[in-house]
Amino acid sequence: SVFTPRKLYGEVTSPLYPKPYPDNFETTTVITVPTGYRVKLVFRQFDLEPSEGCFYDYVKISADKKTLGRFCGQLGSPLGNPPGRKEFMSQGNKMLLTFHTDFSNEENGTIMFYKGFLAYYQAVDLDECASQLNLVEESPQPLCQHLCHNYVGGYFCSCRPGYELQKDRHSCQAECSSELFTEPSGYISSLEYPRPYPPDLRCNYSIRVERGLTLQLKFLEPFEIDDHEQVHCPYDQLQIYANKRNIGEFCGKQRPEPIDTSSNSVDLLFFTDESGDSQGWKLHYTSRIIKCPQPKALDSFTIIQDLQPQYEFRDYFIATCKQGYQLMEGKQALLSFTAVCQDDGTWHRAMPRCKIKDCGQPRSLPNGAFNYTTTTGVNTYQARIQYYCHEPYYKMQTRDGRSKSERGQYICTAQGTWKNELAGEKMPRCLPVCGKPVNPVEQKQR
Amino acid sequence: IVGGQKAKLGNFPWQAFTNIHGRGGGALLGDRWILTAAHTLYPKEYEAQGNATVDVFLGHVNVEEITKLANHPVRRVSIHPDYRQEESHNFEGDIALLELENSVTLGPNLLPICLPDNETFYDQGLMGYVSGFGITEERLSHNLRFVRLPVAKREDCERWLRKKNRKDVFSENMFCSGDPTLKQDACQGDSGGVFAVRDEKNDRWVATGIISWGIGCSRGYGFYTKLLNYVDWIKKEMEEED
Repeated sequence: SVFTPRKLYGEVTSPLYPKPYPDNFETTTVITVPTGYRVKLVFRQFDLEPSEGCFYDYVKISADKKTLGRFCGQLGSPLGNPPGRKEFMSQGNKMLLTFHTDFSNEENGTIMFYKGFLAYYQAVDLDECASQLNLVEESPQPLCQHLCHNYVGGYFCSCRPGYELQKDRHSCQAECSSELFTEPSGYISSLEYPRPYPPDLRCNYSIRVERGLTLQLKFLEPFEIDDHEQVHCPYDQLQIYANKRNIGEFCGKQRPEPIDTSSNSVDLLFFTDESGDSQGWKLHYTSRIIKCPQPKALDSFTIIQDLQPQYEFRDYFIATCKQGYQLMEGKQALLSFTAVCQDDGTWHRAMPRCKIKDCGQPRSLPNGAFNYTTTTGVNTYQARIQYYCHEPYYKMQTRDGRSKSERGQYICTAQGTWKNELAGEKMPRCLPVCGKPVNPVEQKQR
Repeated sequence: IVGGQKAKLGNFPWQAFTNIHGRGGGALLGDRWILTAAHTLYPKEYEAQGNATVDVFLGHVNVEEITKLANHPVRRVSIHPDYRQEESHNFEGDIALLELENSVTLGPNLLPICLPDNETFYDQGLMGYVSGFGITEERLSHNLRFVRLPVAKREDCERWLRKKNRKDVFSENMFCSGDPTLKQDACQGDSGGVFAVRDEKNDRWVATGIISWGIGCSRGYGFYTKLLNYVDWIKKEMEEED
């Protein structure tokens, strides 16, 4: 036998090709391509002594323990069996080509010369998975226990969700101890549902959705977990946790009512014992965005800016006060206020109040005083006072033709300070009056 | 004050009583400035022996009472740059300002006097009042006294000085008042007080001069620092706030 190198393509010829091949010759060429490929063979030249049943000279092709044909003659000859353009394929990665010649090549006493043959072969990907389908029909032992995936030159197996590929890279075993679901909605079921679930399961299905969402669970029919009439879930059970807090343990044939978990983090633990024949369970989970209560002002002076019809997680609102009022959080005065809707549906800080601005006791005026033109002693927003100087010894300094009453009038402003319309916060001044004695010298005697 | 009379409370509410190198006078400007004569602080023919204490009293016409009303501490003393202590016959620039540590509270017995704003206050014969706690007919006065004197004619005062062969400087920054025929005058202890004129037009009293110097008392004319010529300096020193 002659072995070809294990290559993806090549050619095989008769001895001395294209010169006439020798008599009394037999050789078998073993064509081998890499594993995962099949062999495809095509003849480009074929010129062998023709004979009835290819009895004298012939080429025999075999693969997979089967003979694919025995060939002789040439195209157009009435005798023999030339292969023509036929493509020969092996199932495996090996093909045998046997070339046989007898002691002479004569026709009616005339010595004939035949060139022999030239054949090309190439490796063609073997779809192992397809062959598995065929094999399934023929054999109860498939290549992959669950799923088969072909690729050029090979294949690999995988398992259905909840199962793990074993070291033999073929078989699958239930493994559902850390199943994670992060889509906002979806379905989760016990293994093989609605067919009976496997024994000895320790499954953990975790649903984790974004903060600000809350999960709802709705079980579908059929719902069946091994149960006992007197003892609560002694064999198999489905436990549900929301935010690490147990919210229920279920078994039996009565599906649980829809559950609003009020959480974005849910864990389903499913334990089974070594026996049982229940159909299992399936649920549809959905998530709903968390809403905060509508913000409501605590007094008529608070303004909620751009009030929205509803507020969801991460939404915020800004509260301000009407002019002349001060934002207060407890006893703390605030410059601004923003509250953010939290992932538990509450506002991160309580609604503030607006307290009227207090300008405080007006500053005392050296050599003068003030009186209230609004309610005495009230120093809140829009209160008014009038400063005056102690006349006749002092007079109020004025400018630009303003009267002393204009200069002395101060209003408690929205900023919480006493201000004069023109001078702002600057205090008026009481200037000494010169040369005006109350009791000037007087001489009567003439 | 010679030939005058006792003042009543409130007649001259600007009058200050000073005690520096002896008794002196002054006038209140605003509510924290005392106008006085430079020579009350730096007397002529006096050899300085350290800084004298400056006592300032305000608000009464009786020496005993006014000193009971407490001394007003002085923050700063400002002497006019033209004043020459060493020139005994030259009272040029005899003007000074005392800035009080604290403003005083004005009232009927304590009021400032105004400053002049034109030359009409120096018209010959214009009557003014001179007041002080100085000596009166060789006696120290216990009360504020005043005398009414006319602004004298400059030429008369110059002639009177020449006649007396005096070389004392009588500059344009001074004016004189009184009359050799009158037995009325200011005297020692009155220096620094002001020559006050009633401004009828504006219904106010104006200080036109500072009692400065004279030859004896009540035997001729008295000489005064002409305040109109120093108003700018005074205002600058007081840094009048708007």
